[in-house]
Amino acid sequence: MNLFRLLGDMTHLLSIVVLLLKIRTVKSCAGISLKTQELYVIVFLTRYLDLFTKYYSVYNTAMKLVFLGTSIGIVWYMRYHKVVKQTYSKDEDTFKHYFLILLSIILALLIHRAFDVIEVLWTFSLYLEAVAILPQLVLLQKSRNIDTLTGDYVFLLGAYRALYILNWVYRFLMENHKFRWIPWISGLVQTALYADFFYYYIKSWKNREKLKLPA
Amino acid sequence: AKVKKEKDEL
Repeated sequence: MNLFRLLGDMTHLLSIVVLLLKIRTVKSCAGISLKTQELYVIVFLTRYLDLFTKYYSVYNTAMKLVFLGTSIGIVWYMRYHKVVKQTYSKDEDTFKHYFLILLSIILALLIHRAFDVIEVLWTFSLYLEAVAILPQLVLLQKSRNIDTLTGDYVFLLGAYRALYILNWVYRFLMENHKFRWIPWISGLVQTALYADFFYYYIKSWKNREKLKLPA
Repeated sequence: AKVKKEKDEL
């Protein structure tokens, strides 16, 4: 475990804490895409299939349970909590996310390291995670004013995979970890999708003004 | 060992 990896996981965890904080304290999920949250549940379910068959460390198992539990909890809040579900921006969260699932399945069936169920589903989870943020980014562009916690949530979510890329570079250079096309390309695409969000987020932070994405 | 290293990430 290197520093980049730990920072990446902590940033990812922090993004989820910020989102839960927003939903629980403000009792609102305005500006949050339920579709992106649902895609994350699928990502974790298909990536952590080895949760009960392979043991790496307490940390690894604990984090998998936390990510699974919180992502399912967030979807539950947004779908079924009597107060929160009223605040869901249903009319604006219009991205056709089933299309992303289909694309990822097809790509995982075409490009994978081994053709077995676990490996193909793991590969699917990497492809799906790379594009899972799209419904959320589209929703942000439609939102007139993005509240601070939502902006922070998306920023942290983008930052975590950027830190993972540094972790892969470190492992490749220092631990002579083998070159991994699939996670690395997926991670690069994932981080690249945040590029313009990062630009506007940092600009709004520097100019101390409200975050606004161009429509 | 290889498998262990391979999928030890989240």
